Amino acid sequence: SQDTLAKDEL
Amino acid sequence: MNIFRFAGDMTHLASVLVLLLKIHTIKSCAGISLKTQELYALVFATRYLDLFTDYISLYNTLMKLIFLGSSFSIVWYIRYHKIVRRSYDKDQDTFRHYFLVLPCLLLALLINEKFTFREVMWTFSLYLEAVAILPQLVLLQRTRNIDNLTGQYVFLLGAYRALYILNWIYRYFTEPHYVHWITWISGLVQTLLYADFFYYYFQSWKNNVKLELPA
Repeated sequence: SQDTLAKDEL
Repeated sequence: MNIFRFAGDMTHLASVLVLLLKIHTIKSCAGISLKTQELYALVFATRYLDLFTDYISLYNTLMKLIFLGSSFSIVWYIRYHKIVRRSYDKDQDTFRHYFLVLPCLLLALLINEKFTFREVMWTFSLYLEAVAILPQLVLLQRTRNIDNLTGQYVFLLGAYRALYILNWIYRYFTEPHYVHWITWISGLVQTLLYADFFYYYFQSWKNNVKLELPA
């Protein structure tokens, strides 16, 4: 989902 | 993971190592803002709430643990280490936490992608990270004598943010539906805060003189 895309960053 | 993102993370890691090196080997935290370090500890504590619930990669988990561990140990060193704490510029480091924390919390409650505890905390951490460097920049300006390690620490932090912007541009063009306004705008604000510092950093480097920020 779009959520996990941003949260793979630190 | 693209090269900009990786270089950004490594620059971030290097900034933390430079700071730990200064504190651990020279036993000095002169010129380092405890306020900024405490804000970073809060940033990581609120952002990495997913550490034990969502697994992304070993790299991701390790880096999160490193940033959490290093930020809290830096705060511990400055506050409690019997030698290090003597070099802390307490009287100069007067920025109030709540001037930054409260507006960021309010903004995160109002502007977020989803109104859930974790999402609001994550958004709060982005807003807070954007402004967490301010006490450090204020301290740099007050400290007439900026040592090399402190200058490099702030430079590396700024470089990390600039590389993250390149990473977002790259991802925007290579990944479908990669749009994250909250992350981008707060990241851009954060990077712009370094503009002035970068200017004087490069000037001092070019002219081979000691870094000093104008009052």
